[in-house]
Amino acid sequence: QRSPLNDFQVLRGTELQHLLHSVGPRPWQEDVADAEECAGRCGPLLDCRAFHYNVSSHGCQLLPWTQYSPYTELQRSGHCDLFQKKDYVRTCITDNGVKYRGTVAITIGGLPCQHWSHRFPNDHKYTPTLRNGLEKNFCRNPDRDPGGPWCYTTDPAVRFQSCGIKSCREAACVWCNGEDYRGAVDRTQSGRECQRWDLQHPHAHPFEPGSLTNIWTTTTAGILTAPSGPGATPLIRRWSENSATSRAAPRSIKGSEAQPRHESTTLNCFRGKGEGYRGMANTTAAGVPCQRWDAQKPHQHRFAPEKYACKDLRENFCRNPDGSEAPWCFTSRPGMRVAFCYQIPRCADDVRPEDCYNGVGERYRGSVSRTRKGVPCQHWSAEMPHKPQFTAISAPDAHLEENFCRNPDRDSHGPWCYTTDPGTPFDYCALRRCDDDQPPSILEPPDQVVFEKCGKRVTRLDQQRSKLR
Amino acid sequence: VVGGQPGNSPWTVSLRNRQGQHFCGGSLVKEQWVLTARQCFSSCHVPLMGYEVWLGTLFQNPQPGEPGLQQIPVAKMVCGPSGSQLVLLKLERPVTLNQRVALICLPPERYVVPPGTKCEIAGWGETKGTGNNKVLNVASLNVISNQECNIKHRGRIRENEMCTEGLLAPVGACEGDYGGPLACFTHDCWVLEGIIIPNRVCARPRWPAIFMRVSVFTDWIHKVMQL
Repeated sequence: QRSPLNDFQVLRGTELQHLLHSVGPRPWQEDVADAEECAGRCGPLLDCRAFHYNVSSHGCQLLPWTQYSPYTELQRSGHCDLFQKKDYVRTCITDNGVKYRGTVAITIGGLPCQHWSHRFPNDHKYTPTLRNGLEKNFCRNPDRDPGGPWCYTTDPAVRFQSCGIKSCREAACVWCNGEDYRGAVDRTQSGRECQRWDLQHPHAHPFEPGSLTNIWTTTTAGILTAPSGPGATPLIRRWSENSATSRAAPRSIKGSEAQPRHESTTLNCFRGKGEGYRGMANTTAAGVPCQRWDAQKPHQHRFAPEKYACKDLRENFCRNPDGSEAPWCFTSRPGMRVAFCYQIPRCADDVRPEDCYNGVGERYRGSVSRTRKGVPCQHWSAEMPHKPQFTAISAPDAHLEENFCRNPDRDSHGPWCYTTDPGTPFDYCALRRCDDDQPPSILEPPDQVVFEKCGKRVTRLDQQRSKLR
Repeated sequence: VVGGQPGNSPWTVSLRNRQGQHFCGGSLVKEQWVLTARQCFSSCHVPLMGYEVWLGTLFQNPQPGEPGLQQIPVAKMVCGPSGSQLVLLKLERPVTLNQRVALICLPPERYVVPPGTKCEIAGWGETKGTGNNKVLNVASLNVISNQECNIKHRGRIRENEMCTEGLLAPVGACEGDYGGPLACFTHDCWVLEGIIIPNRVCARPRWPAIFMRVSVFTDWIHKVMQL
């Protein structure tokens, strides 16, 4: 009952664009039932490395490239999920790396690899085909060398050399009980391939993948294959069996795929979904006291503190042990099982201001050129990615130089710029109002204001009641 | 809404997650734009696939085929200026305005609502047992000055916030109402003067409620919609 989707890694809400217009993807196929069927179509095709699945129209588009191919770019998408073949996107090897299709092209000794299609400086017997994957000068293992992928080198003195790509078995570890593990190991210790979490077959289960997984901050870890036999080393090793020491740093980290504490701890506010919140708020936003995590009354639950050693399920504090939208808790009210603790404020996620301005900053002439989120500003003279409405010609007094933050429209919230992020036309800058500059108060006696247009509604009570049925 | 009554607020929208569950309120300020609270979203760059705005219904869980229900996907999110706690959502397509769905107008820049002005909050959030959780509830509140509000809140109220009077019986916004409107009746017009933001507890008796003052950000709202 293996699903063809098992060979793919998914990036939800993502499209893979090819930046060369001369190279087009295949046309959309709108007659598929689901992503599994797309995977079944793409899987056997040697020139299909990925596919888009449109969740709205149930269409799929097969792609001959991945995010690691040249001239490609990942973009957020409202309706597309991107599925890429694991062999092409993992950065470690399984078994001896025969299936490795990554893009490492340098040997363990630092020598650039020779192209497989070249016969100089090293002549050899291999002819690149789609099946053997001898592409460009990427490290490959066409002869099942126990040392893993290798290549002929461009140094005439060294005919070939191993590329030293790490085994996935050496490249992953977990903290605590592994509840924060976000790697891509997909085999059990005994060698069975895992069922995808986003499938309900062959086993139905309640663990739906998080609806809001932020693919833009999640790292992609290696994928492991089965160990060689019973009693082999667990695929994901623990750094500490003792939860009391589970917060200690790993003694050593082999490879680049170790799982660090990915979210910094906060006490008075929460960042992102608040998985790192360790403060002492213990009521819901509605003021209902939280149930203790180590209690099973009034609500029974699976979040026993000892099972989630990394989650700090102390007392009855609001926490987010399951990737929900915000810190939450079971409530002490029998009729209300869980509730969010939205009264905890979100932490400001702005970068540190680099300079200050007076007034609304219309006379700011400094050289800060990035937004409060750290995104570089677009040059005022550039037309891409955003066509500016203010230019040095249209606003000569605003000193719209280079990509420096300015305020050509006297925006009351300070200097701003067009951003280099195609999804954010403009944003305010990494600037603050100068300490000695007091903004004028708006709390003066109000002037007579005439509203030109406004909200109108039907107010007859009987109509309201009929709508309520 | 605690202490409210079932009512009509055609500019109040319901934000729905991928499972179709209501999680926050919002206000329709333009056919394709909804103003809501930053607290409702985990990040300014969260993928919005599957998120929708529901309008034209009074029910928290309308039946399929409910007449007048409009379900529009959210296409884009723009976070407000620092300290604003506001977010503008761009919808995938414009809503259809009718008797059940209407725009609320924005206040003039830096307009300060006079104390005593009659306002309303609306939402599908928690009622704490004071009403029907399954329908849109509306409650009336009167604006007080920041000066008066600061007496109780010990000077913590900023100019970009505004307050309504704390009543003896608890009346106010609660969990699930965040992001929704404080609409005030001024000069024969309903105007979006405040946005419901999370507070420490909901509807505390005798404590003034705090809202984001929209007029401080009117220029930003227009600029985002224009650019």
